[in-house]
Amino acid sequence: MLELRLLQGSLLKKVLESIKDLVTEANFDCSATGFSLQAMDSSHVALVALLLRSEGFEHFRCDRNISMGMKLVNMAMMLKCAGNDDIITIKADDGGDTVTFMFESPNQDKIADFEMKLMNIDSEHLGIPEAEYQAIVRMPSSEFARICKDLSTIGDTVIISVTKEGVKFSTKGDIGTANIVCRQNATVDKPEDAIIIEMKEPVSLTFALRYMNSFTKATPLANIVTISLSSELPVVVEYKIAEMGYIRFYLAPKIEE
Amino acid sequence: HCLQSRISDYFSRD
Repeated sequence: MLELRLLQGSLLKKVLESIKDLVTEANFDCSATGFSLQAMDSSHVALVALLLRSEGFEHFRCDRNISMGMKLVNMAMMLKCAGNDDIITIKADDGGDTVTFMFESPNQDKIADFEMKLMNIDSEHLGIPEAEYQAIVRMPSSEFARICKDLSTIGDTVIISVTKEGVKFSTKGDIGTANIVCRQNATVDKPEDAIIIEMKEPVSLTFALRYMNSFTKATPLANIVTISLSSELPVVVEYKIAEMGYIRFYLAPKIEE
Repeated sequence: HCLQSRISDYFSRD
């Protein structure tokens, strides 16, 4: 038996909106730790890892570890039927082939349940080792989204370079080139407006902007985005989910032929 | 010219 009650149902709505175009179907895993997912896009270039910790739920009952295969567009469609202020409860029976999403309005005057068929998904789970990154950039998530959107009007790829000068986002296309440099800016009035760059060594990597733009759909989840770069690893674009966990996007770089 | 690498080039199956 599984029963997870999330007071801030809008979080789950936002999570689905941020991943449904990147990943078609995925297994949601539930254990004492929480509600999690790891999935790759169809071309295996990007990977998303989601964790919503059990402590973040108002009620969390998961009698045994369970993996539920869902088609994400269908799940997103059902969650769109929940109001932004609704409490969402996810329910499933052990060994069942359906999951139920229950939506309660804040004053309890409307209760809806939507039952969705589960599917069997053969997905490989990858081990993601803890790594030391050469550079970590923390910046307002809206600023990062703006940069990715602006650059994709010029080119298809972005070169992200971190030096002691700051972080530079560059692109090149048929009509010309673009460079956006953000300098460390820790002394702002609001901490969420700060750009903080931790650099151990300079690093420069090239990525497909199409994926970066897809990751920025998670912007409504967090004011701050953390971008971790290392020359030997996929970039990690992380959005923390208030008090609950995170959504991390991993993107394999483009490499010189 | 740049080639797109894949996640499995970096992370292996659990």
